[in-house]
Amino acid sequence: HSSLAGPLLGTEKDNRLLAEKYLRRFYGLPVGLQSQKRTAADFKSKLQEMQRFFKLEVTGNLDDNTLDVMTQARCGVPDMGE
Amino acid sequence: YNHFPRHLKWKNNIVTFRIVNYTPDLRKSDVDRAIRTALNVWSDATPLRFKKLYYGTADIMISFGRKEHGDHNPFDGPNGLLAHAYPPGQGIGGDTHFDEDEHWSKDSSAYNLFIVAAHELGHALGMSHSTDSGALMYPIYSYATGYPLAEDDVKGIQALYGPNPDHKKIKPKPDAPQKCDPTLSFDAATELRGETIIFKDKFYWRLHPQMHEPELTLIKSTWPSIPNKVDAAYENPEKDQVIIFSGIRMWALNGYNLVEGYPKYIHKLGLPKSVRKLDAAVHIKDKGKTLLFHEEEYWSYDEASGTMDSGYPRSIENDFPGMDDEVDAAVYHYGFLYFFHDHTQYEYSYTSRKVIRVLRTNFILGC
Repeated sequence: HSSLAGPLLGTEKDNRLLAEKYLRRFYGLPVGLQSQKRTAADFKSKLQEMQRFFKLEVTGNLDDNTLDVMTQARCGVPDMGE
Repeated sequence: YNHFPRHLKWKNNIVTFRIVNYTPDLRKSDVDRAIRTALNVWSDATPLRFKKLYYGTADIMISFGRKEHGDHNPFDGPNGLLAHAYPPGQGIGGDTHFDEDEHWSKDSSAYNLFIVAAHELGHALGMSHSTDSGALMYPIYSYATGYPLAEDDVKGIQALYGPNPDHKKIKPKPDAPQKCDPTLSFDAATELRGETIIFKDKFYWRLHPQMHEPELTLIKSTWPSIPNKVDAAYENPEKDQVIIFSGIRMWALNGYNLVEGYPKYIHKLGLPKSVRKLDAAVHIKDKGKTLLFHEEEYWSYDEASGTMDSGYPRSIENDFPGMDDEVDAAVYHYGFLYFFHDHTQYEYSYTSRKVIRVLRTNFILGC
């Protein structure tokens, strides 16, 4: 536990799923059936919120720094919203 | 800092708590102590007082559970989610749950129960997550020793409940340094396996050539065995070690681990006993020498022979024309020495023996 290294990152699909799960839990990413366009827009917006919170570069893209933060041990309380 | 929506808080300053069950990872007395100490951290800063119940329903019900544990907010096995708590309110409000699939400890060997409990109890009192990476209410776990609340946490909890009327003195941790503060100065800098590490107060920035943003972390959460304040540091790549200086002692680190036999006194290097701390240190890989800076002078240490070169100390100003007379931190890259003093950075060419660029210190952090 002196190391904060997270698990090895997987494929692009694995990373996307990890990010969606993270954003749903901590940033209120909407769940359920929506248009692809709407889903992509929501994902990008929530990702930017998360990047802003952690003072990462706010791109809306799932880069390595962002994924690194998402794999770190943390509190289960959402960062945003009720 | 942040609060929950509607600034939820306990209406009464006397808040009850009950420890419903215990983790087998620690003795019962250790769990009791961790929880009580975590509560004291918040009561020291506010008018809140905590009363322990041994049966029935308390405001804050504390328990250990794994996966789905009754609140439809399941944990996830080892690592990942460590714990959660609910904001003040009736029923589940204030309740605090720890993931029993984690290994809990009272030191840095596993997830420290006191640190996580102090964070979660902050939620139970109305604190949401902070964006300040030095604050206790920052969502990501990090180990640290000393007083756990930062100024940010104190401001946040006192915004809800006011200060402690007994005016008990609390000394909060400083907020995280701001990388784009134009007056920023560094404590120390070193290379580490291809990355640049910059020390400032209790924190360090990690810069990687492929990372756009520097990463800010508490020193203790990576290296629990070195002090919170670093005076100087350098990497010896041949030994794959980073040497950290603080006061009259030095530590050798190999990755995360302390090298056996350390800490040692800096005078073992051959420095006079009158030197009580170093200002900066830098290893010149091409020559196998380490330069050690103290006030207006510097020494040259030969790593191969383990001795100081003769003819030292020498004057910084004389030997590095264009530089200030003192140094806070220094790094060496491809024939260039980067000296940092106050909020100015000097790029010094070893070949042409002169300063060729003067920049702001935080230019290296992308500002």
